[in-house]
Amino acid sequence: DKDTKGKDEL
Amino acid sequence: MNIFRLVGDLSHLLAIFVLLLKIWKSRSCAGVSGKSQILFALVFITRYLDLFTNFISVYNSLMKVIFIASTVATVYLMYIKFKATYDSNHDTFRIEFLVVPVGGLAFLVNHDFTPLEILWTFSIYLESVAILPQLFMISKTGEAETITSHYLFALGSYRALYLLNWIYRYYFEGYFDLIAVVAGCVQTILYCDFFYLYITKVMWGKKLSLPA
Repeated sequence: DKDTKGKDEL
Repeated sequence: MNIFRLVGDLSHLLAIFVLLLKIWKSRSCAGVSGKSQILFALVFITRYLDLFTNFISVYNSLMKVIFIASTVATVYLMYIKFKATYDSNHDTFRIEFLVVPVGGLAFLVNHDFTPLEILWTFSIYLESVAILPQLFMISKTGEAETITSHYLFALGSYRALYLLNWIYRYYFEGYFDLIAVVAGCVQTILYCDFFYLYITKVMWGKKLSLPA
């Protein structure tokens, strides 16, 4: 369920 | 990026600057919990360690810098410049009772057992309870300045908007992060009592005072 784009949220 | 997250980030930015301006203009931090501000500074510092290693976008990097700088500036104003107006008698929440359990939980429940990921998880868990000293302080003083209640409304709204952002991203991007969502729900639920008072009182021009 992890987002592939890494931490893209603040 | 979607409208919920953008409005959420702007609401977060607004909250931080409303507080910073309140303290700067009134040259007083009466009614503001310095402990919550320290926790928020810790939240941003532990969350944005990838500021220099993981470039997402100009917007992302710029906001991270602004959040860290403005929160550190707020802590500076409260504990150094306007220290005389800091109400330490009412700001008595034991933040070690937050930091230690949150730190332990971040070690136990995370997506990846690496330093950066554990610090990010710690930051997410800590943010969900970082407002408690402020809410505790208001319950002790029994009231809050109107500007402080606007600050809290904007701050509480930001994570509520993030919940909508996560619903949007789940359906349109298949993005889902259980840790962020659960912590975001806890964080938003902690504001419910305040939201009720804000909407029933402050919206009608009354002062926010807790039932004694």
